[in-house]
Formats: sequence, C-alpha cells, structure tokens
Amino acid sequence: FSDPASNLGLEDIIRKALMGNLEDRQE
Amino acid sequence: NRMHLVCPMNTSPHVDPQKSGHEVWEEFSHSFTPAVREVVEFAKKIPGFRELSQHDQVSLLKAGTFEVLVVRFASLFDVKDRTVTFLGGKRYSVDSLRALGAGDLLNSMFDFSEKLMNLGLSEEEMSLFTAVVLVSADRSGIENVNSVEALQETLIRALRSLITKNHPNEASIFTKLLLKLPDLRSLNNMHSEQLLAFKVH
Repeated sequence: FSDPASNLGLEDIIRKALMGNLEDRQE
Repeated sequence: NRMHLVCPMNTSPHVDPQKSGHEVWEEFSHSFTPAVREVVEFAKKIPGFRELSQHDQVSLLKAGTFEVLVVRFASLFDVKDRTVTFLGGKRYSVDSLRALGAGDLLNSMFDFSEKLMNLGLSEEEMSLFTAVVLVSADRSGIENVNSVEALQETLIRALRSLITKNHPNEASIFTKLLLKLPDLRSLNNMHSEQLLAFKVH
C-alpha cells in the first residue's frame, strides 16, 4: 500500500499512454 | 454501510449496491482513465520531458498526476455555490457529499481551488504552472535527480518570467503560486489515504 499509484492501476495507464503506439493497437 | 465514491473523477458519487467492489473500481477506473491520459499527453508536450529517462517520466507522472488533475479541474469546485460537478455532468452540494461520507479532503480541495482561481491566471500561465507541478525533482523513485532538477529550474524560470511580464504590479503572484506546491502535496497525501481506505473497504 506504500505506492497507491501502482496498486490502483495508474502506472499501467501511464505506461501505455507514454508508449502511444501500444495504446492505439489495443484500442 | 452502503458504499459511495465521493470523487468528481467518478461519474456520480452513488454506487450500485448490487455491484462487487471490483466492478465498482473497474467503472471508476473507466471514468478517470481519459483524464489520466490527458495528463500524460500534456507531459509529453513539456519541452524536455521526453528527454528524461522513461523511468523518471513514469515516476513523475505516477507521483504528480493527482496534483495536475487538482489544478486542471479546480473549476469543478464552485466555491460560491458550494457545489462540485462530477464528470457525469451533475452538480452535488457540499452538504450532500458530506452526508455521503466526504471529509476534510473535500474542504481542503475547496480552499485550494478558491485560492488558485482567485489568482486569475491565463491559460498559458496555468499550463506552465501545471508543468512546474509535474516536474519536481524531489518525487520518490527519481533515478536521475540532476536532469529532473535542471528541467524543473528551467520551467520555474519560465513561469517567473511569464508572471512578471503579465502582472508587473502583482509581484506576489509568483510567490503565491510556488506556495501552492506544498498545498498540493498535502492534498495528494490526504487523497492517497482515502484511496487506501477505499481499497481496504
């Protein structure tokens, strides 16, 4: 619980948005 | 013991009691994800941000996204009417949100929003201030502190120059803006505690 951003899925959203191509492919 | 999610990033504070905690979280995540993506897109446009290591870009965004959203969505808090507009478009009074379990964080968000809006910043000033909020070398997990610090200093200098140019007779605005940074940290900590409480619930 010391890292709420990781626990709550924020890191995943951020990583995908930073690597735009990956996100586009998924959508 | 009905659960509520009193966060304006949700479409509504009301939660369907038939839904599991996981489903509630999935729905909430669905509503705040576009706002988080916008923060990432904003970060990508900050000159120099993409030159930081990918690890530090992620660390800054993980630590600062909430604070950026607080600045970007300060206008959701209507200080005069004491209402909060949720992403679903509906407005809720402070009293009704309090009845649903909102606590000190809500009051602190109102105080912050009021003070920020009272500065009357232009869109450009607000954007540069938001960049300063995001690029902070003292966030946890930064591997190349010197690079982040250098970018942070460049952004702070640019903000000071813009504020001085636009408000030559209001020298205190820049200082007031810098004093918002610890306020945002404090809101961020309160918010993390609430998220933890939600998760435990």
